[in-house]
Amino acid sequence: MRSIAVMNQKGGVGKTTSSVNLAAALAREGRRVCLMDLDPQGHASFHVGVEAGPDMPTVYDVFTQQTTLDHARQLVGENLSLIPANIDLAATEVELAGTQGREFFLRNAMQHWKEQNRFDYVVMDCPPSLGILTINALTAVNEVFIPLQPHFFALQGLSKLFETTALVTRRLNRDLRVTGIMMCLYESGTRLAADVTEDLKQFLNASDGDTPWASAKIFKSKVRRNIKLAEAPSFGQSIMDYAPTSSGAVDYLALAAEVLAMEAAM
Amino acid sequence: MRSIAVMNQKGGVGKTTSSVNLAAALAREGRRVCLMDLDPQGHASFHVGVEAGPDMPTVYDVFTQQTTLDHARQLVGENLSLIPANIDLAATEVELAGTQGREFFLRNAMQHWKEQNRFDYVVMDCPPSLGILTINALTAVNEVFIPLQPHFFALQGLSKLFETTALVTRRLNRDLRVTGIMMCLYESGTRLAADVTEDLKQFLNASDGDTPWASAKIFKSKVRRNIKLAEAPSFGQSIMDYAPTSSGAVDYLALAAEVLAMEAAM
Ligand SMILES: Nc1ncnc2c1ncn2[C@@H]1O[C@H](COP(=O)(O)OP(=O)(O)OP(=O)(O)O)[C@@H](O)[C@H]1O
Ligand SMILES: Nc1ncnc2c1ncn2[C@@H]1O[C@H](COP(=O)(O)OP(=O)(O)OP(=O)(O)O)[C@@H](O)[C@H]1O
Ligand SMILES: [Mg+2]
Ligand SMILES: [Mg+2]
Repeated sequence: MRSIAVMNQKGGVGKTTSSVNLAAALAREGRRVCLMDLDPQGHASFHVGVEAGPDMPTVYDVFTQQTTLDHARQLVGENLSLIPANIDLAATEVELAGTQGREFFLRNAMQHWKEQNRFDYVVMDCPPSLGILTINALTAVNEVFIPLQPHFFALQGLSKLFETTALVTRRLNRDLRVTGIMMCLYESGTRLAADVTEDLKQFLNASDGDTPWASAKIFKSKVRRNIKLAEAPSFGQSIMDYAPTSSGAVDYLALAAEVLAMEAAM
Repeated sequence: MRSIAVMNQKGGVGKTTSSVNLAAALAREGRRVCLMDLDPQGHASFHVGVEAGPDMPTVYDVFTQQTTLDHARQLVGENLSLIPANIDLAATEVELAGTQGREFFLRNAMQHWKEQNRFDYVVMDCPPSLGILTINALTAVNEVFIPLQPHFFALQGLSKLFETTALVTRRLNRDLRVTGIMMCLYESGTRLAADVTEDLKQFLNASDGDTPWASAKIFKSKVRRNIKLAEAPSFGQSIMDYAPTSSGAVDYLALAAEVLAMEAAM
């Protein structure tokens, strides 16, 4: 079972768009996928047609140990399940503060899924912060995918992100690796996108071999800016359902193909 | 002296780009402007050519009462001053926790500027959060400008923002009003941008007359997506200096003209 945290503390860089569309594309290819919404804004849930009202079990109830992941799981498409989130999750940071073992609640809740190989892929949409929700994702997964908008300050945020990942790898989860970087909101033909992508490559090449991002692959498929990707959430559909011939669908299918190709080496 | 907090807790919606370019455009029109960087990322500072190293006084030193705003102020252009920020500011949230009167440190530091009409405009670039830094901006200013990207979830974030503003107005700063909403990263010709803008108008029209956003004006000038705006920060220049004939420069100059036109009614 591959477990992937889609994270970047910078806001609006494509975490949710990538989590949802990658999960949907992998499910389309026949993999058993569970999309997990870890953002109190509940955007990933909304994006697949789910608005979690007060009676619906959510990932918050898993954190407070009032329910299990299996009970919170909903089927949202063929081969595609969702663990929804809503604004209740905003309380988690405060409620878990100081609690012993608070970094591992999600990992513990997922343990039986790993043992039973319950899914082929678990994809976690992280909120734009490095707080307790993101830390729970990082201790629960083996892989991190980082969506990056190739704009000027992208690499400044990346350093901070890598720092946090290194800390978690050293102290809380020895299996954690940054395995993929997804270029999102890519403005083709602009020098800025090309320059930042080049800077990113050099940054990675200069990294030590023993860092958790040493073997991070920059996916060749760049997700180009496409208004269809911004429209899809309002219809509660993945881009593959909403606009199957759009460049957004083409790009996320190509990204999914690269993600599947990694399996051979695992 | 008009004091304006440029705020939106959502990341990457144009706060910094708007703070910097609006401040620069107003200065270009002869107004005495002070741009204040309230984000530990220091993007506004970088955007006007300032990288605050350990020896440079920053807004953090003002919060810790080790220096005054006058001492931290740097001239960065004709009629344009800056109060810089750097990563030190990240400590403020933790350091001020529980301190009596922590919501008013900035207001107190600015009091003499108001009395002396030291500037025509103070423009504050807020971080993407509703924490103590943003609260300090809200208690220190009379006006809030909200940059908004017309994408699907924009209004969800706006409700939360208005809630916070209402709370501050009721309890901490009776003079606070949301006076402007700036449409940023506007993709002309798309239905999504038109639909969200229309939803926003209806949302405001439906608001009670006694809310702090009742008279919020949606600026007619929309800031269109323009790669030049994303390139300018890397040169430490406003868009007016970097690419004076670009649509980015045209749009921010038009926005500044609307902001100046508000003076007549104040
Ligand atoms: N390639 C793209 N082309 C056009 N719009 C896009 C693209 N990718 C994402 N968007 C839109 O940009 C906005 C931000 O994307 P998204 O919500 O995926 O980012 P995020 O990193 O999850 O944000 P947050 O930090 O708030 O969780 C959304 O409105 C989304 O629909
Ligand atoms: N109209 C525009 N056209 C093209 N790029 C833009 C435009 N406005 C902003 N950008 C770019 O989009 C990114 C986000 O903008 P900006 O930094 O101003 O947002 P922000 O709200 O300040 O973000 P944060 O929440 O991180 O402080 C930046 O790389 C910026 O250069
Ligand atoms: Mg998101
Ligand atoms: Mg900013």
